[in-house]
Amino acid sequence: STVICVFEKDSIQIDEDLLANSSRSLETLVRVGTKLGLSTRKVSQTDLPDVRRCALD
Amino acid sequence: GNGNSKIDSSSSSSSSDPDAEESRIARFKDRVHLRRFLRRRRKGTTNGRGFHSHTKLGSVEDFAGIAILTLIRARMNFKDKWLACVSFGEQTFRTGISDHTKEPAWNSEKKLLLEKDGPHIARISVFETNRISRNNLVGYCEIDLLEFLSQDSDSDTEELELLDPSPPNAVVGKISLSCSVEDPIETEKRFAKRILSIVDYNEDGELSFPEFSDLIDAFGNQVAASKKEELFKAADKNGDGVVTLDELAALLAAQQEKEPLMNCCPVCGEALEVSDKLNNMIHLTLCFDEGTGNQVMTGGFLTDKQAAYGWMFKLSEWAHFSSYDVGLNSGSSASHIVVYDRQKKRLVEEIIDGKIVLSMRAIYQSKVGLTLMDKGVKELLHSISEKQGKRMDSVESAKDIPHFIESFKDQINMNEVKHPLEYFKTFNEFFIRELKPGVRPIAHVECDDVAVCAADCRLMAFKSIDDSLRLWIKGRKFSVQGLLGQDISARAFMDGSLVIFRLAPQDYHRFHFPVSGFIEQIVDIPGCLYTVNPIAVNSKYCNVFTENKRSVSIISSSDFGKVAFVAIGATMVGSITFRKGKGDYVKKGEEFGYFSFGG
Repeated sequence: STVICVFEKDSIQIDEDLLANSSRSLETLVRVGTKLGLSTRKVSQTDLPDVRRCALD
Repeated sequence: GNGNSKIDSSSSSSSSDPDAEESRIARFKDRVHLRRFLRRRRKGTTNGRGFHSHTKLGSVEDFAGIAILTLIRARMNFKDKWLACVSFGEQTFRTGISDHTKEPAWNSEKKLLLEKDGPHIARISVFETNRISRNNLVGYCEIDLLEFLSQDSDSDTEELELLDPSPPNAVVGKISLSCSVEDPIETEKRFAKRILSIVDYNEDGELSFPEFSDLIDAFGNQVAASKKEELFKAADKNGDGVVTLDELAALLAAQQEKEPLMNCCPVCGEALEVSDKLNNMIHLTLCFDEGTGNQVMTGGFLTDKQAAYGWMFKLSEWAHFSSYDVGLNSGSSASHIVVYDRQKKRLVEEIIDGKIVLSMRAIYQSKVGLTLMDKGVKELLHSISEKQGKRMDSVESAKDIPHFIESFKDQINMNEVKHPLEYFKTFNEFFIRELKPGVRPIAHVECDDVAVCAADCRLMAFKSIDDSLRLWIKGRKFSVQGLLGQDISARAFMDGSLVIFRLAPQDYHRFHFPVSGFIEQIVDIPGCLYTVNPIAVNSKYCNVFTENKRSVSIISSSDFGKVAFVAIGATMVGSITFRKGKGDYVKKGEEFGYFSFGG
């Protein structure tokens, strides 16, 4: 049996290790609940600079 | 299948054809030594039906066919561990690695298709390999197989010089090899045996008439029932209602010579020309070989340079390294599925239960071209799965549980299972076993913007649908719309990301939500119960994801938008049960449902 999940375009940033193995046609053994990826919304938030570390010159 | 592997054996009469005369094939045909072939036959070294199991090319009609190239041994100038590659056409195959020696012995054989205007020069490369140096090309040679096969020699074996790849190309060793043409009758017999084995469910090597009859019907054969009975009775000499595979295969092969039983290739579905037996046999044999990975040498590389990379060798030792367009040949090593264990960070070999292997083989060998076949096969698969489901729901099936656990002792951790073994009254109950709370922690459980894996499984993930098609899903008819069915619009998912969670028999068979959100809808789509093994997924003739029975759910998530969750049933495990329904709000990691044995 198989489950396939399809996400909308650019809605998820799948973990790099999973993508890398798949690009080599190698399946990755994973367990329920382990991380699959981040919402791209989350990614864009982490890309923002940490304002607490910002200073005016 | 090898739908493109058409071979024109009629070209044998082309001596008056100017094009053919100019061709190398035509020149070759002039050199074919029929006398030698006949002489060998007269010597009596035959298999009892007037043919050698393996022969040299004997007549002009035989020039197209399957050549069996065997790399026997080499004599090198120094000691090392050695392996050899054969590059032929677009593919490269390799032997195993020898002991540390000056005289490596491989005895590896590979079937190669010799066809008109096709490749006929094989390049053989010998590599040294050890822990210090990566695989270094030490020597190579090239052999024209057509010339080799037409030589007037009593020996099938030849020793060739291996040349240093760097100038001045000194001789660095010698390699012994043999090449012969596979006997058509033998090929046919083996082929018939393979087909018959599909319905030999218990692998006892015997078939009953109903099984034999079902198979012929399932393959869409138009032979009258009386013909089937006649064939079967001829093989069943003691009249006990069962015959051995060997007996029936021999009879079928002989029958096929007189009056072909198969009108189309049961693997790829391509129509077979009644008058073109040679082509048909080659086609059928290669289709099957493509499917079973039944050959000694491993394949999958495009070039010998590519094969020189050590990591590729390591991977291909067990894994099916799928190159573009070569996927099925390499992916077809059915019993050697390797996955990368994310937790342990290493490659592990997947063990498959014998019963499942049997069903996989049954499905796979006939399945690759099922889309073009009689619907009887689909019914047969459903019937098998339903029967298996009933059996697995019976109290007697519980006795299989200990054996199943023993078979997968490294992969089933009973300490994680919620209930003790005595709790499970049927095999199916054990199959859908629950796990203890907490043994599968949910990553970032409070953060809904982190998606999690939906099952204990072998996972493939692709950033885009295009990537998934390029690298993994080879079915020609695959599309997102096809996957989701006609009742759900695929527009939101066009060029989206796709993740495949493949559950192996030993896995925990409950599936969970990858994201939090509302279940917008669940749509059941009836369909077949083909295997979802990578072998099938990698095949351009299989469209398991769009033809199998499945249930499509749409989860509406605030962090990921819409997520299509498609639960796909497979051979034997065709029953899909949900524990949540339309309109429910679900949390990521929560159980959604389970797969169980049944149709």
